[in-house]
Amino acid sequence: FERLTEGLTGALSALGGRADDSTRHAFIETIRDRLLDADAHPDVVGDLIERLENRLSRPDDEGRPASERFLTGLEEEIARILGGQAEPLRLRSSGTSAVMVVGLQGTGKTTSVGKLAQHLRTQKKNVMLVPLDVKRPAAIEQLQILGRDLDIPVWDTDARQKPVKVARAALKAAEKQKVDVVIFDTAGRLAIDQELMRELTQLRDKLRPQEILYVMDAMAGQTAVQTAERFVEAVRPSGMILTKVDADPRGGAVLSVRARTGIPVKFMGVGEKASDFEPFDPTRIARRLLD
Amino acid sequence: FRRKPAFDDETREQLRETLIGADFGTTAADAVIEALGRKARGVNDLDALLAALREALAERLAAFVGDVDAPQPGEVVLIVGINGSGKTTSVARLAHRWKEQGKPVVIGAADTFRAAAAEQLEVWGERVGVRVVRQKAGADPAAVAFDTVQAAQAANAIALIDTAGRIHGDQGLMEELKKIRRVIGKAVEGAPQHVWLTLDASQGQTAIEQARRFHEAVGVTGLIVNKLDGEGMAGFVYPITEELGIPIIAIGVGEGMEDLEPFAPERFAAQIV
Ligand SMILES: Nc1nc2c(ncn2[C@@H]2O[C@H](COP(=O)(O)OP(=O)(O)OP(=O)(O)O)[C@@H](O)[C@H]2O)c(=O)[nH]1
Ligand SMILES: Nc1nc2c(ncn2[C@@H]2O[C@H](COP(=O)(O)OP(=O)(O)OP(=O)(O)O)[C@@H](O)[C@H]2O)c(=O)[nH]1
Ligand SMILES: [Mg+2]
Ligand SMILES: [Mg+2]
Repeated sequence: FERLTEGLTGALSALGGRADDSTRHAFIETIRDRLLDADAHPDVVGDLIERLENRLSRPDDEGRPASERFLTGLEEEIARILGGQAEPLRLRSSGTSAVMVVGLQGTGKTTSVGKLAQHLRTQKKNVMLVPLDVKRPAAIEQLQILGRDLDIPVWDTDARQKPVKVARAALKAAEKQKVDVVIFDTAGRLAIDQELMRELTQLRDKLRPQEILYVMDAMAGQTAVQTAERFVEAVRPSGMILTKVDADPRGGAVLSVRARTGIPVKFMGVGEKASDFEPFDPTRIARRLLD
Repeated sequence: FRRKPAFDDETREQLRETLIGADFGTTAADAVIEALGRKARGVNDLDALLAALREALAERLAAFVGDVDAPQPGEVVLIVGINGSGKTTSVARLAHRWKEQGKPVVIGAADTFRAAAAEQLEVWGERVGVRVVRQKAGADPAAVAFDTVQAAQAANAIALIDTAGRIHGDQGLMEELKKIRRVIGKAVEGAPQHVWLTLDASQGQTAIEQARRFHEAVGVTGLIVNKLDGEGMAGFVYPITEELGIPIIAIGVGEGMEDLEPFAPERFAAQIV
């Protein structure tokens, strides 16, 4: 967390490092703006700052200056929100597990399905992929190519069928073939598209997946929380995949979505290849947040 | 002596919340409020202020309206942007629009990297009724661009070239884009006349750095803001236009070939305020 403090020490020294009320207020406002510009949601930033001010109102037995205590507190609060180690996938110990992947258009779902498949295969799991995006041109083909490159079977989805029908047939077949994990790739959709969100709920009800992964672009802005909340309403995702982390965004959106929905971030995408997939590293985001 | 602020704290906070919530960023939000304060001094009725804000935003963005119908047969339009920002779908929409206007178009599938990228464009080409020039996966994108320009020149058509998504911080990929641009320039003097950057309306402040890097690499002549039918309001176009002066060409408001609208400042501002 050294870099975190470095970034803000600048703001600190610019404010003369004094401990009076107006300096402290200016310091807090600088941090607030920094976090807002890092794409963090104002409510989350507000809560964070409030908790820090409460901490500061308690006496410090080490006699450290308020600003240093504030910064250390900030690092700790951010780390707490983002969670410690990445939580593992929820899979059945025996039998076929279903994983459903959902999110807005273009966030990296299809690519992430390929990455997740590769990851599971290194854990000796036997995987099958099921394309459920029957709408986007060549979406089925995209997943088939990814599967072929990884030598992982892909269900032969008929684009003229409804996703729920395809899903049921594929899951039945996977269970029969004793597949360990079936991953369902769904079409990107707007959180405000009621009909498509209902389709997702229906899909979840029919598949009863062990894991529903919300795929979010790390560059998301201020509407990330309200969007995520709608996905929570529809299917209550059990985990998140944060993509395009290699674009090196400040990451305020993931901090905010994590804070407001509690969904643990399980993996992060750090590039376009199937191997560009890592367990979520909260320190990586935390460092960038206060840059 | 410090002049009394134009708005009371609560009013200022509400205005700031509106703009920050729309992804303006704090610097642009404060600048806009400052300017509004000079014009609407002393007005503290929030509704009146919001209306004035909407008007001010529309007025300011009116200076940055691009022309989606500017490209002429024989010219080259290059579509660039980060991964998933809607380039391929924008190409389909533009091709459809121009074809309906009677302009011949040849599409170039210069994304030779991503799985099924060329196939995605081929499906669109068929639906729109426009020829798609492509090579096999892994081919040199510059070579596809070159072929496309040649085919378009022969047909006196607009060459509309789709490229692979790329992260603005990836030096290697930005170099690849520069090479594509150079090769197009070799095929036709002065081409590409139009380089349009697609931006995802649901993203945050990273959009500004994207615009800077792409602009510095290949000279962006227009912005296309996609997914405005969603919740994102793309307030970042304000700091982008302010800093780089790049006009906004069009907006994407859905996933179909018809879902493209020329940029209209009033409607855009009305979404925000
Ligand atoms: N740099 C980078 N690119 C990524 C990452 N994940 C996905 N992408 C790219 O993002 C783009 C969109 O990925 P897709 O997998 O097609 O996204 P999607 O969510 O399935 O899109 P829809 O199905 O249309 O909603 C592609 O160019 C991917 O290669 C990542 O972690 N880093
Ligand atoms: N709702 C909505 N979806 C859009 C819009 N524009 C594009 N999309 C969707 O966003 C997803 C990504 O679009 P693409 O055109 O494949 O994006 P791209 O930039 O070419 O992606 P890469 O080539 O993988 O970098 C697709 O699911 C599109 O249907 C829009 O204006 N509104
Ligand atoms: Mg997909
Ligand atoms: Mg594309």
